[in-house]
Amino acid sequence: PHSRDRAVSDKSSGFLAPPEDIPPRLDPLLRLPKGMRRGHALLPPLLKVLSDQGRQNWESQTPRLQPDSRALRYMKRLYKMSATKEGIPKANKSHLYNTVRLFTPCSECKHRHRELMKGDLHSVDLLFNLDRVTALEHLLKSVLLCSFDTSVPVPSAATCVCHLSIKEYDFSSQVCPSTSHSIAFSLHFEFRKRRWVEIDVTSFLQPLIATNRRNIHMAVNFTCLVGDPQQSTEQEGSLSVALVPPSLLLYLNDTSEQAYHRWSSLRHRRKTPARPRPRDTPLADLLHGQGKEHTQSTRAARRR
Amino acid sequence: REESLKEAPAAPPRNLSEYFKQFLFPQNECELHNFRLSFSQLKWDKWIIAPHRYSPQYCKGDCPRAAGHRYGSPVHTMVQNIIYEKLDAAVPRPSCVPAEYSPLSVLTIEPDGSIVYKEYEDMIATKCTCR
Repeated sequence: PHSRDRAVSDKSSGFLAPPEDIPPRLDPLLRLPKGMRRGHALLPPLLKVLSDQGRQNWESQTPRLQPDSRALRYMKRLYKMSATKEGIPKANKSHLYNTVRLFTPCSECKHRHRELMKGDLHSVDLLFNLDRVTALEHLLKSVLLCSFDTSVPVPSAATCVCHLSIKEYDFSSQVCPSTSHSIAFSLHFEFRKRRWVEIDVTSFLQPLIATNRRNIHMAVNFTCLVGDPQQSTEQEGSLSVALVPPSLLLYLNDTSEQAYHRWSSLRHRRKTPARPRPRDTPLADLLHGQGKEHTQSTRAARRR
Repeated sequence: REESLKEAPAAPPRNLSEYFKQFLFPQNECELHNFRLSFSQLKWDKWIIAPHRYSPQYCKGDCPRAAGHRYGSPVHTMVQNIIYEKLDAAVPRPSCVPAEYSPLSVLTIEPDGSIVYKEYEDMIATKCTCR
């Protein structure tokens, strides 16, 4: 029909350009623009299964890097807090996000971490690749997720100062990365109670993520004092607890059509009142015809 | 209704409401049906971490000739039925399709190893209509 013809003609304009991982023989209507396809993690596999080649096992065709087990444990806990067992999002007014992405530092730097870990146990050099964040996902909050390797005996409480600095690579002059801006956070927490320490870095990373930066290179330095700062504790040396390379958590509002928008479902409910108010029907307008100026003014007021 | 009463069986039916029901609504009327799948059946459980099971549901059944208010159908639905019955049988009868959906939260592993929690719109059919 007409709409299908239009889609085919759009193909020449590249709007329906066949993305790399959708089989070429799929019905042209099923090929989606990159932004929409990448944003919807479920679409490519659904389309592949629907296409005739999709009968193979989707998994075998798209090898995936295995995520960090700690990060996976954290995200499973976030899922349990945000959705029911059947996967229905909980009606939680406070959480406006409909997308949460967790990035672990990219692999090539990890072995550098190992070198670092031999030396100074408190600072790590991190490079996050944010390619999976789509243009339609707007940042609401970003958190640095720190966890400590508590396989070694740790003191009960500690007060840590965390220094963050963003590194800018000036690829033209091949010099080592310069530090564009840094910030220090002072945190007090008790190891035994917290498996994770969350550091809100939203304002710190906002400028980078707003400029659609794909790679974020930062150095994190932890200096911890043992014991509770309130009591007089002798200042011991640095805490000999290995800092596991932190992960970066982005709370996002996906503005694409396929994403679930709480506010629109709330608004939708408000918009469809239980029964139309009598004065809203055309008949009501006729009945009130004599007070024309009155009706017109209320109508204008309602329109405003 | 008079015609159908003339054909009514002599013996008075035991259950009047059941008896009249057969005249009022089609037997397999358009309604929501349960369907439950697990992502392991599609071999997707390696990258879809949660939920383990997903119930998309579906709509199936015949639409009564006068769909009207019962399904929230627009007047167009009855017009389409009249076209099918009186004018051109090539025009399809109204279909039983979902009218409302609810969202689904999914936890997946991306190809680069990052983990994403996403809430998708329109993933579970919750109400059917005739259109």
